[in-house]
Amino acid sequence: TVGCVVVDSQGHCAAATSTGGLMNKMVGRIGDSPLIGSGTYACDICAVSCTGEGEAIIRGTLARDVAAVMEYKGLDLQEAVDFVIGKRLDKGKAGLIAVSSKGEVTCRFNSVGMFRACAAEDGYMEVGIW
Amino acid sequence: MGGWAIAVHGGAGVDPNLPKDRQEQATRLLTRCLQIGISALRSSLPAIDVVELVVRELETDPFFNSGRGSALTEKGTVEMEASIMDGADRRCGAVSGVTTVKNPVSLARLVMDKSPHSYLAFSGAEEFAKQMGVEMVENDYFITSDNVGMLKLAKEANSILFDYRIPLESCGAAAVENPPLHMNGLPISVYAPE
Repeated sequence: TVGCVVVDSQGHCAAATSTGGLMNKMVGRIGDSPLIGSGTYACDICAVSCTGEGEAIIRGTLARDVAAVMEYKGLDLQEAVDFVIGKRLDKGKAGLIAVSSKGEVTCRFNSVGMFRACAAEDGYMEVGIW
Repeated sequence: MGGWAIAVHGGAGVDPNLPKDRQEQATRLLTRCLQIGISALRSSLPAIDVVELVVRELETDPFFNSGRGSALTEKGTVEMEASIMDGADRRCGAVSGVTTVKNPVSLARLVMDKSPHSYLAFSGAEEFAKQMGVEMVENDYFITSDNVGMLKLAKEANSILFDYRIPLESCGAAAVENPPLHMNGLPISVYAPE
């Protein structure tokens, strides 16, 4: 699975996710990536793209949950991402990338690693696997 | 306002024994795609255009599990899916079960922009793709020899796997000698990193 999340200079957020799914999957299997709210979500607060065990991400409505806890619990982006990965994955392994309308960017995963790269206008840049 | 920001991912659940050269290949690809996004943001492209642009690039490179290089179904074919969402007005588009569309994320964008719906799947998505005139290819364009090998392994293990590419020395007998981490009930060594 691959994904991208962006907040532009106007503060508008967007997210996109694309995948081939699981190796040896049944024909017709649909995972989390095309399900808005599970693998992908964006609103006026943040944008999120998820990857990992699709069925666990679906059960946890992971992408939407990040936005929901920011909106209803008042958490900032990092707190929301930590909460969702820590509490909402139901023993599944997954990761996500997220940006906020304030220009924050973060990623979090509970798997062994996640291929990711982040950058911000203030010069921050990180590329990592582990 | 905090300025622009961007993040890109190529999948989770990486084999801890991924060879150095594969790690370097992955980081080079991620860096290249990140730079494409950064250039687009510096050119004041809106967020929705930037995410589509970057994911198209990731779909075209066969390294990760999307577009070319996608995981295979039990029948050895490719079925892809993608979604895109614009946070400004929460418009969204998604496709599933696409088999001949070169860039599924762009088809998802067209569902969002040019159809009255949010999600199209299988034959309906393919028909919409033809109507929209997107670039279409044969299904075998997306199939790589690495993935044919991984499907064979998966069938031998009688399992459904995350599509992660692994070095051969990290599976089979070598994996048995060093008790593996587990994910989804299966040893991490049978997963190939994306």
